[in-house]
Amino acid sequence: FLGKKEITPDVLDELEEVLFTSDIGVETTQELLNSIREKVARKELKDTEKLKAALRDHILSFLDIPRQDRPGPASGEPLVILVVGVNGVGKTTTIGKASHHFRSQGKNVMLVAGDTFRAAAEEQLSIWGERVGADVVKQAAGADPSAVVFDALTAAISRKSDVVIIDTAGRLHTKTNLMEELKKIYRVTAKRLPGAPHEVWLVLDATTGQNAISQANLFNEAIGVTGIILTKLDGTAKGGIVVGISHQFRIPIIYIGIGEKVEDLRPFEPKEFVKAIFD
Amino acid sequence: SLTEKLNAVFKKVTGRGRLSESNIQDALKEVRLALLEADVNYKVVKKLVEDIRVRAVGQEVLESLTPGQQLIKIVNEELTRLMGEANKGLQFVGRTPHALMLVGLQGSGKTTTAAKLARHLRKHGRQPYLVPADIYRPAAVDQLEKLGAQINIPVHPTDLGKKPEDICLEALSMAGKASADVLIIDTAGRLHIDEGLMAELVRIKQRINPAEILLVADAMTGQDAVNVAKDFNAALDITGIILTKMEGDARGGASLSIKAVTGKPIKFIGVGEKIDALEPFHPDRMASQILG
Ligand SMILES: Nc1nc2c(ncn2[C@@H]2O[C@H](COP(=O)(O)OP(=O)(O)OP(=O)(O)O)[C@@H](O)[C@H]2O)c(=O)[nH]1
Ligand SMILES: Nc1nc2c(ncn2[C@@H]2O[C@H](COP(=O)(O)OP(=O)(O)OP(=O)(O)O)[C@@H](O)[C@H]2O)c(=O)[nH]1
Ligand SMILES: [Mg+2]
Ligand SMILES: [Mg+2]
Repeated sequence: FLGKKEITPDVLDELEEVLFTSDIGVETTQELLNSIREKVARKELKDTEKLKAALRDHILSFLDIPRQDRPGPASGEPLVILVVGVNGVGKTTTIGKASHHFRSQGKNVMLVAGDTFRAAAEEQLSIWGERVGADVVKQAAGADPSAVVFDALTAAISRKSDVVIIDTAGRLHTKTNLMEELKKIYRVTAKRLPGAPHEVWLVLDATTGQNAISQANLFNEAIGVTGIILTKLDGTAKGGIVVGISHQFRIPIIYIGIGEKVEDLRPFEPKEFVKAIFD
Repeated sequence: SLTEKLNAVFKKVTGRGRLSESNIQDALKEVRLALLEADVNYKVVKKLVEDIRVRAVGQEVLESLTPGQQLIKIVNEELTRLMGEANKGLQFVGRTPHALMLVGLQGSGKTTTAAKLARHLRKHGRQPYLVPADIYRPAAVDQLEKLGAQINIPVHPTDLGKKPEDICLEALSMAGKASADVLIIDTAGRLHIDEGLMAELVRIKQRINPAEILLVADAMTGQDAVNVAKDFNAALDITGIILTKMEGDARGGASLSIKAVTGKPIKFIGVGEKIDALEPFHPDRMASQILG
């Protein structure tokens, strides 16, 4: 039969290579292949097409994590989104794109320049604010980010903004003092507006390898992550790291970044994502 | 750790006088998994494990070592050999001003590294001139200007209306007026598969004939590192690599993949966000970091 190849060890080796080279990682790959091997041993899978389909379905089940059922903002209060992640992954650019999306829904958006450390971080966010028609609240470089956030939320509440997106400085998850600073930003946000931040987006770069697991673990442990944004999928990296992360930490992937322009943000489509791994 | 895993594997094996084909089979599986977990590229791992196997089989286990330690010793030596000899640093030949070009994917750390290199070069007696050649990213020129101001290094007054290759050519002639002897060119982040932007880098190279073209790569990069490095090297014949964000807990296997596929030396590592966080690359330290 055409396409109904018998399952040989070579076939499993080939699939293992596909999974590894997509950055799915050792542990998750072994988990996926072990479940496939069991099915083969029980004669539940008789040819390679069925085997690939079973593998794809298993990966899809790892990605099938529902969004948290957290209470949204009360009426008249802004939706507050805190954006976090390590250096250079695309937080500020993603915020620009997300603001554009909210603006196209007719919403008033306020951006908070919570990165008071990196050179020209506020300028970068301001340019995005201008591009999409969002207010940008910033203070002098070197200001305490928690103070900027506190003041911005006060302004957002009085201006009746619909959405507030807080940009934070890139930080390695292993830097305790920076993670403490992030926890403080979180506490101050919640103090100023009980229930906020309603969403915490962890931005992950699709070119990242297994270190993404450590990133997700520590950011989640520190402040709780409600969604993952996977950027730079327009490159050649497959972003397979999110498979294990989504599954292990029960965090859904909500958007993907596919470029540097304002419209390059798409809702995450698991079937398309899995198909791209096998292409 | 890998040493513990290998010791556990060898405990089950009798006859500890020599590493044999059969007793290192399971051990090599552990080595393979450790390298993959460290983000070394799949194909690079395959070749490396085979090289280790060939070296290990028939080797006598030294009196002072366990078979696991003996194998680790071989793995370490193979990794260090692949990582290359201790680097010779930046090579500037010919008339001044020399140009140094930084290239790489979006967000890898080029702009920050440009400032770090400027500080490093001045500390070693040179007169750097920073050139912002990224006309696309919002506030990219601002970013390099602010960094230059922090360390009192002149920054070329880039006109956003000009093409990067023309900006660089202008900077080359202005460098003399700033009595600078080395230009550090910060280019825009780009995908290795973006033909138009890769062609832009080739044009810059042709215009200013840089002494060094350094690929700035993120230490946490996964399997994709080989694709990126291969394409940048094919287009530009890079002279070296700088690995950034090395002070985190990334195992840094991308370093091995990049070295294996380009053959080019890793010259520096970025070890922090501050301008003084730049260190020369040590291949033996990298090998032990990869092994965890
Ligand atoms: N190709 C591509 N580039 C992206 C994407 N998202 C962001 N970038 C680029 O990645 C680079 C870094 O983006 P930033 O938004 O500055 O990243 P960041 O996380 O805010 O960086 P820090 O604040 O310095 O930690 C920029 O050049 C962006 O244009 C994407 O989806 N695709
Ligand atoms: N922790 C750490 N962060 C670094 C290091 N080098 C650069 N960064 C940070 O990485 C982020 C991105 O750095 P940039 O210099 O903007 O990167 P880039 O390659 O110029 O980015 P694009 O121009 O958008 O392609 C910033 O937050 C830097 O502070 C490093 O060695 N360690
Ligand atoms: Mg940012
Ligand atoms: Mg830059």
